[in-house]
Amino acid sequence: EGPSVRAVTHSADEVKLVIKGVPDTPGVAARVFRNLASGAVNVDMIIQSLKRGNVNDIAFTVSHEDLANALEICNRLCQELGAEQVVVDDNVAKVSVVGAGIWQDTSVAADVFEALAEQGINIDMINTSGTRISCLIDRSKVETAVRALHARFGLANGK
Amino acid sequence: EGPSVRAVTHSADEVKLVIKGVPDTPGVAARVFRNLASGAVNVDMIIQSLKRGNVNDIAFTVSHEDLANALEICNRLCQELGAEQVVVDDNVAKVSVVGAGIWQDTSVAADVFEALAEQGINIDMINTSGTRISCLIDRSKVETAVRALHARFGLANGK
Ligand SMILES: C[C@@H](O)[C@H](N)C(=O)O
Ligand SMILES: C[C@@H](O)[C@H](N)C(=O)O
Repeated sequence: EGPSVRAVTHSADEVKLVIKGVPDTPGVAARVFRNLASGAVNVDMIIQSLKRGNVNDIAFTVSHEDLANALEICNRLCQELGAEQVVVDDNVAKVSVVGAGIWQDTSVAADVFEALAEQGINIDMINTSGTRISCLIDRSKVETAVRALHARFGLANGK
Repeated sequence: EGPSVRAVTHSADEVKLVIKGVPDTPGVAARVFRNLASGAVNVDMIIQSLKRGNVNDIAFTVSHEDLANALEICNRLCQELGAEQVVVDDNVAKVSVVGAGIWQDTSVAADVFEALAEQGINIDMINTSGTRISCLIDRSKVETAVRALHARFGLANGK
């Protein structure tokens, strides 16, 4: 039985935060998320990709409710860690395609990215697990994206 | 009911591939993964974080079996897209902590990262979803990591 896309979900209550240029040494991610946990910040996605030299960027998303708290903590950590800067992006929304066995077939990911590209939507961040492909896109495009993904996977555009 | 960590999983059959410096324009991710899908490459994690100027890095992991295929496709795409280079890292392993409701509590992520940091393990990449926190680490550290995560979450170190 192949992969089956079950649903498309989306959330506009996402603000992207990135602490750019943190030291790429053991304990840094632990310190960042322990501070956020102690500050009662609820984190949604966490994304860390390829390092650059001996630094890396730690990106994550939070709700609008937690943004002020998160920003204060990140700015303090940025100084303590000697990181480059904190980037905040409040123009993003998350769209996700969910289903069992998605990981089994790379063409599901290709379908998701093509459905967005055909609408001229730029993909800002990508994060996948075995049953979910999530993309951060421009918030103004989320309705278009959800409709395009529903159409691509033959799902009723549940209102 | 709070989050509950159910299991620790790991896989050493992961090779990290990154196409560095692809144009950050609609359609690029679609083209990369359509090519990989057509080339019968089975992709595990896909990670894309903050762009740099108007380029970005697209990172993903494949099994050893698919590496040669994936590399050939990436090298061709790198040229066609005018990207910077293709990075291959065959020293990585993935460790994941899985459980319902993990997303509800940032301290689970902090616990995962601290358990690795206490063993002196550097976290190479991070990718999370609502029920899973995955880290790419040095393959030589995977046994230590799995034991440390089992201990941290009070799970029997199932052989
Ligand atoms: C950058 C950060 O993730 C670091 N590599 C760590 O292990 O904490
Ligand atoms: C970099 C790549 O993801 C590009 N932003 C796209 O939408 O395809």
